[in-house]
Formats: sequence, structure tokens, C-alpha cells
Amino acid sequence: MKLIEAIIKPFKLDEVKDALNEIGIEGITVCEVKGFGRQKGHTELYRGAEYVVDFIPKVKLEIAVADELVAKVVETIENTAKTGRIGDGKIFILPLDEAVRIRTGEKGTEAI
Amino acid sequence: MKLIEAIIKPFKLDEVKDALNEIGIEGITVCEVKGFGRQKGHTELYRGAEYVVDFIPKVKLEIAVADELVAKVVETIENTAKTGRIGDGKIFILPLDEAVRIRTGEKGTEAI
Amino acid sequence: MKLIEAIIKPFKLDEVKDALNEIGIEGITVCEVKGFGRQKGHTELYRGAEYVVDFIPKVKLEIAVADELVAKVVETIENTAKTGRIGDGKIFILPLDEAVRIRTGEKGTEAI
Amino acid sequence: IHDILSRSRGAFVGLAIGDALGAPVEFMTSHEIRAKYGVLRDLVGGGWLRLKPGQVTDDTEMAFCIARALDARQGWDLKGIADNFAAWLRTKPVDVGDTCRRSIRNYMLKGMLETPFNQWDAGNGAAMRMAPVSLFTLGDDDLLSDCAVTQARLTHNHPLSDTACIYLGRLVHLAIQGRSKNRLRREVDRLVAEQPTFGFDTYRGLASGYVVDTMQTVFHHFFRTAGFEECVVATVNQGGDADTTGAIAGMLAGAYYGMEQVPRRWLKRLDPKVLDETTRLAERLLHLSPLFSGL
Ligand SMILES: Nc1ncnc2c1ncn2[C@@H]1O[C@H](COP(=O)(O)OP(=O)(O)O)[C@@H](O)[C@H]1O
Ligand SMILES: Nc1ncnc2c1ncn2[C@@H]1O[C@H](COP(=O)(O)OP(=O)(O)O)[C@@H](O)[C@H]1O
Ligand SMILES: Nc1ncnc2c1ncn2[C@@H]1O[C@H](COP(=O)(O)OP(=O)(O)O)[C@@H](O)[C@H]1O
Ligand SMILES: [Mg+2]
Ligand SMILES: [Mg+2]
Repeated sequence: MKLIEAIIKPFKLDEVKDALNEIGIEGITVCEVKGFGRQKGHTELYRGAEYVVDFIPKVKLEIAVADELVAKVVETIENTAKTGRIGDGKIFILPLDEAVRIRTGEKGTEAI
Repeated sequence: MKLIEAIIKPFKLDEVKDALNEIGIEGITVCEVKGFGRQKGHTELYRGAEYVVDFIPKVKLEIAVADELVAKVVETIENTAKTGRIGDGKIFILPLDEAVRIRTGEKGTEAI
Repeated sequence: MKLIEAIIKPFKLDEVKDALNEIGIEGITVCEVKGFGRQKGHTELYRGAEYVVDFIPKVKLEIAVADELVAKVVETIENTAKTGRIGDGKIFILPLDEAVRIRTGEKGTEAI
Repeated sequence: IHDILSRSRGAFVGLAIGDALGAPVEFMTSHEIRAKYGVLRDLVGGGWLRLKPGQVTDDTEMAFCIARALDARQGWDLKGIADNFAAWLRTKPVDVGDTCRRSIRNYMLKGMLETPFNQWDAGNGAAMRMAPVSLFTLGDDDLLSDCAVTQARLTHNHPLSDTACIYLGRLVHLAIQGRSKNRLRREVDRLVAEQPTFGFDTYRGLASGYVVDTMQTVFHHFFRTAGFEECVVATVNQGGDADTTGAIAGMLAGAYYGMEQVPRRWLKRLDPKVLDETTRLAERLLHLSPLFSGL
């Protein structure tokens, strides 16, 4: 099993989720993160003062998948999250030793 | 060493923390996440209100532990976080190559 | 490749980012987390106020790096994030099987 | 000699002008540029990097790293160039290409003066720095080939990048020495014979950072236009990696048409420090060249 971490542009979240649902992936854990990279933040007016906000809001997805689905999931995220402009984001693949579904105690690919 | 990631229902956080403290685990890093699950569009009670949105607020715990404690920690989280109802969450076990305590420079199981 | 996770005191973020910049590292993903540590019930100064709550705001950095850079990156974070006081945080090193730059499809160390 | 100096300056100033003109429309398509500007023909600033009007980017700044190193040593100095790249990276430049960043980091942390071959290294990041190298090696084709590739390999190791650097140098040499456009065209034909993928007879408007797209865009517009302004404007309005295609077109057109053809209004709006340094270093590098010592 692998844990796929995808850092993407926030407006792409729904599209990526739908594309994953299309290939039978439903379980995803999402959090809002701040991205630092080649794409730079900008000045923002906040409470009347100009802020140089040097981070860009991104969304991080975590998806535990069985080994045989990894390539498909990565391809799906890549194709959907891509705009071709700087800041599209990254996909990281981490080894996952074990997974447990808390509700049932199921382990392994049954759990995800 | 392993990094244990647990995605649980938010109201279970204190209970899980206490149970972990009971078995000598004190160091935990927590963040608020959004969960998308196998059951889409279901209602869940969150702070007394019923949600029909497709994401559900969850809490993610990250706990670095020595190998010999993993089984105990997983069992503890499982038993405490479980309600038996949809959405109880997941436990993921990731390999952890190294850990460092920033304050002291200690490495390995000394660091966690 | 490795995924370096660093949990540090929030006020150290800019300093750590600048130090990483000095060694050519620019890409970082950051999220706000809550820390529970070995020292329970201690007070910490956060935005000028003393907290006696059992969680402390921390910041979590995720940095994907090529193997040969890991030691340097860890050393840099350690030296910069350290105050010598309780709660300085942790650095975790996780194996990273693969990385993809969504914009270009580049894989491996070219992607990060 | 006056013409040679004017064309040498034209090459380096042209690089900076093309960079500053194209940077505000980098990553836009030709249609988007047309919708927003009609025809972009002024140094307007803005764009994804939020530039000031007349501000240059990494294309010019990395060329400066090379020029200053050669001027300081009064000769070739690969390590000096690498040190300048590293110092530049630490100043948090307005933009740094992915390949360049990786390679400069490897120099900083591992002292590597040549990046290993990589299939992804066929970008234009080495080619865009060729102005100072061309001036320094004026009059000696073997020296050009040697310097072009060793400086390229600081960041990019790919045969397409190597070939582009060498031929850009050759074109700048021919232009500065007053050769005709037909002669330059024959040189490009030699390049295409050697590496057919650079062929641009059926130019399809691809202007990305892939060195082949970049070179095709520059050649297409250089050989279809009849003046410095016309060439650089046409090139950047193609969009894509517009600051780099603009910089390379500016270098080539500047070398061919000379300083007199660079529009006044652009010179006035270009960052004055950049104008001063490109003008001054162009002359210093020319004086170091084999051609000059032979005069
Ligand atoms: N080495 C890295 N480790 C972790 N996250 C990264 C890394 N590099 C980039 N990121 C994340 O990816 C986002 C996009 O990166 P960026 O360099 O702006 O553009 P691109 O992905 O198009 O090359 C960043 O905002 C950050 O969240
Ligand atoms: N494959 C997965 N990868 C990552 N997180 C998941 C995955 N599947 C589920 N989750 C997380 O677990 C939560 C609960 O999952 P769900 O399918 O609703 O119920 P259950 O765990 O009871 O079967 C989700 O809201 C999501 O946060
Ligand atoms: N085993 C652990 N797993 C994950 N995070 C941890 C662990 N131990 C500590 N942390 C994180 O590190 C922070 C600092 O830990 P703490 O024990 O308070 O101090 P110190 O790191 O100085 O020894 C905590 O607030 C928490 O975010
Ligand atoms: Mg540029
Ligand atoms: Mg460019």
C-alpha cells in the first residue's frame, strides 16, 4: 500500500475529487496548507495594512491506496490538477506499512 | 520507528489523548482536516448540527513511536476512537527513518 | 528521496525558511498544527500571551529532498529552529518512493 | 571597429531589453497577449512576477554573473561564474528556473562544476546566457565551443542545449563581424542539418522553455523581420517563455543591427543600472576577445 500526498491549487480540489470518484476512489483526507515555491505570494490589504504575503494557499490531499492502483491515481491527479502554469503542485508517494479501519478493525487494503 | 497517522472524529480527540497518556505516550501533533469517505452525502452530527455536505471535519493525529510500542498504540487508538458508526476513521502506519529532538539534538527513539 | 517533516515553534518559521533559502531550498509546504508534548500544562508565550492550555500552536514543514541533501537540510533546520527551551519540536525523516511535478510530469529529484 | 563595438553592445543590451520586454507576458499565449495589449511594444512591467517597468529577470542576471566573472579575472573563470551564480541565488532573485536552481544548489552543497546528463535538461536556461560568452570568444570558434559548453554544463547537460549554445554563439560572432543575413541563415541551415529537430520551416508557434521551441521561435522571427524593434516585438508577442525568447532574439538582433537600432524609449525605460552595466561590460568583454587582440 502507498500513501499518496498531493499538493494542488485550491480551485482544483472539486475537479480532482470528482476525477478520483470516477475511478472508484472515495476516501480522501484533505487539509489547507501554505505553499512556498517558485510561485510567489503577493501583497494583500488586510485590516488596512499592506501585507507581503509570501505564501500561496494550497490544498493537500492524502489518499491511501493499494499498490496496483497507485499509477492510475497519480495519473488521474496529474491530468486533472495541471494547468501548465507555475505552482500546479506536487505528488508524493510514501510507503504505507499498514492501514486500519477503526470502525471494523479491518486491516490492509480492506481498510482503505 | 514508525509514524502513526490517525484520522478520527473530532469529539474523540480528548478521549484518545487521555488513553494514550495512560500508556505513557505524551507527544502528539494534531491538525484539523476534512474527510471524504466511502459514504458520500451522508449526515453526520458535528457540534450538534447535522451535516449533509460531502466533507466531514476530522482530526488527524501524528505520533512517532518506537517499533515495540506500535501495536499497543494502534490498539489504544482503535478502541478509544471507535463508535461503530460510519466515519470512525483510519490508522495509517508509515516507516520512520529517523527522528531528531530539535532542542537537544537527540536522535532515534530518544528523540520521541 | 526523503520527505522531511519538521514541527517547530511558529515564530521560527521565517528564520528557518531564510536559512533553507541560503542553501538553495525554496520549495516547502507548511501547515498550522497543535502540539502536545512531554511537558504537560506548561505555559508558553504565544503572540504575547501566556498559554496554560495543554496544546501549543506549532508549525509543520514538509520538504521533499534528494538523499544527498538530507543531512544538510536537517542540520540547517536544527540549528535555526532551536531555542534550547522545551517545545522546540521534532524533525522526522520519511522515505519518499516517488515525486511528481504536476506542471511538467517530471519525476524523481527533478520534480522537487 | 565602431560598428563592432556598437554590435557588441547591441548583443548584451539587446538581451536585457528582450528580457524586460517579454517578462511581463511570460506564460501567456499569443491570443491572451493580443487580448490584453493588442501588440505589446513597450516595457510595461507587471506579469506573473509583478515586475516594475524595465525590470529584468534571471536571463539578464545570470548573464551578468558570467560577464562579471570574466571581467574580474580578465579571462575565463568557470569557478568564478559558479560562485557568482551561488551568490546570486542567495539574493532571492525575482525568478529562478527549476533546472538552474537544482544545479546551483548542487554547486553550493557539493561543489559540482558540471551537472550530470539529464533527459529533462533540454531547457533554454544555458542558451539564454550566451551573450557574454559570445563576446568573450569573438574571433575563435574553438574557444567559443569550449566555453559555451562548459558554462552550459554548470546547469544544463543535454546535447540539444549544448548545440543551441554553440550555434547561438556562432550567429552572434557572424553578426558582430558584419556578415549578411543570408550568411547567418546558412549557419542556421548547418545547425538544422546537424540537428534536424531545430528545423523551423513549418514553424508552429511553439514558444516554450524547451530549447528547440525557443530557438525555432527566435529564428522564425529573426529571419522574417527587418529591424531590431520589429524582431523583438514579434518574438515576445508569440508568448510562451517570452522573456527568454525575447532575450535571445534581442541578443541576436542587437548583434546584427547594432545599438543604433535599439529604440530610445526602451533604453530610457530599462533599469538604468542594467543599461549601464550591459553597455560597459560588452566593451570590456570585447577587449578580452581574440578578435580584438588581433586587431
Ligand atoms: N520540495 C518540496 N517539498 C514539499 N513541497 C513542495 C516542494 N516544492 C514545492 N512544494 C509545494 O508545491 C507548490 C508548488 O511549487 P512551485 O515551485 O511554486 O511550482 P511548480 O510545482 O509548478 O514547479 C509549493 O507552493 C509548495 O506547496
Ligand atoms: N483511502 C483513504 N485515504 C485517506 N483517508 C481516508 C481514506 N479513506 C477514508 N479516509 C478518511 O477516513 C474518514 C472516514 O472514512 P469513511 O469511509 O467515511 O468511514 P469508515 O472509516 O468508517 O469506513 C474519511 O472522512 C477520510 O478522512
Ligand atoms: N512522538 C511525537 N510524535 C509526533 N509529534 C511529537 C511527538 N513528540 C512531540 N511532538 C511534537 O513536538 C512538539 C514539542 O515536543 P515537546 O515534548 O513539548 O518538547 P521537546 O521537543 O522540546 O522535547 C510537541 O508540541 C508536538 O507537536
Ligand atoms: Mg526569466
Ligand atoms: Mg523565461
